[in-house]
Amino acid sequence: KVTFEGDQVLRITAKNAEQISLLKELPEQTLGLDFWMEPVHESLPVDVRVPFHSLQAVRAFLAYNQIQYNVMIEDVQDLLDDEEREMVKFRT
Amino acid sequence: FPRSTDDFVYTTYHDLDSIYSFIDMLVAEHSNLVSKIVIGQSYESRPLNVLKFSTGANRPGLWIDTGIHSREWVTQASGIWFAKKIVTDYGRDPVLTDILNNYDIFLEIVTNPDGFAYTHSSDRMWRKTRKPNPGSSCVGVDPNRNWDAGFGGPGSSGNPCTETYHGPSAHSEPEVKAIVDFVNSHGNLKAFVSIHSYSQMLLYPYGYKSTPSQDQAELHELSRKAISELQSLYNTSYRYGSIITTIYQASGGTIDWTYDQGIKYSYTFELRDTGRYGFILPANQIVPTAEETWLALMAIMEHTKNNPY
Repeated sequence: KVTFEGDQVLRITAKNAEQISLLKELPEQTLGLDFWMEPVHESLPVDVRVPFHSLQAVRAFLAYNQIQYNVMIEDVQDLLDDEEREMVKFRT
Repeated sequence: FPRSTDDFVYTTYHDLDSIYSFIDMLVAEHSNLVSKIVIGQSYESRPLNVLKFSTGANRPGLWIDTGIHSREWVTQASGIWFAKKIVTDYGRDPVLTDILNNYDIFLEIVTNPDGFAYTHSSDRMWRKTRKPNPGSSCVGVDPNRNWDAGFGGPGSSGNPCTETYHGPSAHSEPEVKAIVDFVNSHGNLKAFVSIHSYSQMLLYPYGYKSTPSQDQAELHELSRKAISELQSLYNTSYRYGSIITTIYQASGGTIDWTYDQGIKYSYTFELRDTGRYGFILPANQIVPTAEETWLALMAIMEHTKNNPY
């Protein structure tokens, strides 16, 4: 079973088309990124799940390019564990 | 397992077996109103179950599907709630009763069962189907890029390892082909709503081209009405518009194909999240999400009934 310990979901707020282009150029597969909301237009947020092993690289990239973001989900696996516990509780 | 759909727990997520059991229980409890149609099989040979709510023969139909992207769990959970809502309100709610006295409602709750089973067993973040791609180590096709509407165009990918892989050819995915065949054989669907999550949007064609649909003005006005109904409950705000102007270009999408088949009222919902949980929406938001969405669905169904074409 795939687990997501330490993975985070970042909500990125691009301020212009140039920053959207930079986000589109991120090496998605190399970094293992999972765009929950793709970089499309600065009027829409970009949500991306970042595996723990890529977090530092992605944060450095955002900081270097002065792209604003906040952490939407601190640890994806924690949230999934809650979800699972809830289901098991009702099942039992 | 609950002995009736009254005991069923709508405030938690369920696995595939539980949902299939719910479907069979609902049909057994309301056999005069509800029947189960199996429109085909998934790649891994799971039944593609569609609930048919009908009070008469040879009626025009309204289609609702949830769960075409398997990780969007709040949609399948909302589909379960919609099914119970329909049998509960028929005969009580005059608007729904009038709709069902003139139209059939078809509801496919788990449109991508292989992907959904996989989110429970192996990878909660799985989105696509589970059919292997010859020549690639990557599995699955995005079932919302596999339709014969701008198939293979910009806004979908030819790389099997991406989340928006369109597949080897239009309707290559059995889960998609089954709906295509159903729509063609039924031949009299008047509304088609495909429900996704998340990002709180109500979208209408087109996604694969920037040419406005010929019914753009009416679809836009109906969206506005539906969204204000939705927002009236919990003040959840939605954007609305055509796919290509509201989000991005997306080719091979479901409702572009259904619209091109002549089903005028073709819509896609992107349900909650309000920007905190994404696809992992807590179970305590299932019912509020389903309740508010239902108000918008009723607006679309009532408009369809009042504007026959």
